[in-house]
Amino acid sequence: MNIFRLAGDMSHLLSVILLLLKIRTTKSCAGISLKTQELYVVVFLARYLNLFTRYYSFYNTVMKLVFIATSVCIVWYMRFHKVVKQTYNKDLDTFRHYVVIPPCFLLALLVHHEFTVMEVLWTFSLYLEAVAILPQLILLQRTRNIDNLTGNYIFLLGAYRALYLLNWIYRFFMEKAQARWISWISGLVQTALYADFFYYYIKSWKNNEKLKLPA
Amino acid sequence: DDDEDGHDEL
Repeated sequence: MNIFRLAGDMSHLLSVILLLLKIRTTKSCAGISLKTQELYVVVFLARYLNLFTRYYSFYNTVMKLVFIATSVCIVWYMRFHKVVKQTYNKDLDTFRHYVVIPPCFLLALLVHHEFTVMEVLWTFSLYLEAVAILPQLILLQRTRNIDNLTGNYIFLLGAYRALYLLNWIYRFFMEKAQARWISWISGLVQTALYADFFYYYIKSWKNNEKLKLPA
Repeated sequence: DDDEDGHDEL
């Protein structure tokens, strides 16, 4: 495992820890999109079914279990926790997230590496993950006061796939890995969706101002 | 740890 891959995974892990910490300590999920979180549950369940079919490493298994468990936990808090659910910005989180699921699945049926159940599900999860942040970005744009934890959470989440891009470049040149167009392109799309957010996040950080996205 | 299709990634 190279340094970019590890940094990407840690950034992803940190983002989830940060979000759970925000929810648990402030008893608030204000500014967080339940739609995005639900899409992540679908992404992880579809992708990590290979937990049952192939063992890679202890690290790999633990991380997969952590991502499945934390994503379910976050959705549970937002939907069912009696205090937290009242802080959910339901009226602002209006993106109809279920509409992105069928096109992603259809695309996975058409464009995949190998036509097997596991491979199609894996590919579907990559396509869905690429667009899963959209409801969150839309909610963010509608939120007047973006708190630091939410801003940092989204930054770390975006950094994760950006670091994976570097990991893929490294693996391709240094480890002579095969070209993996599906991962690369969906990862590129996923990272590109954050470009605007990154721009305003870094700008606010440099100017020491509160993060605010233009409407 | 490595897999040719990148399935060892998360």
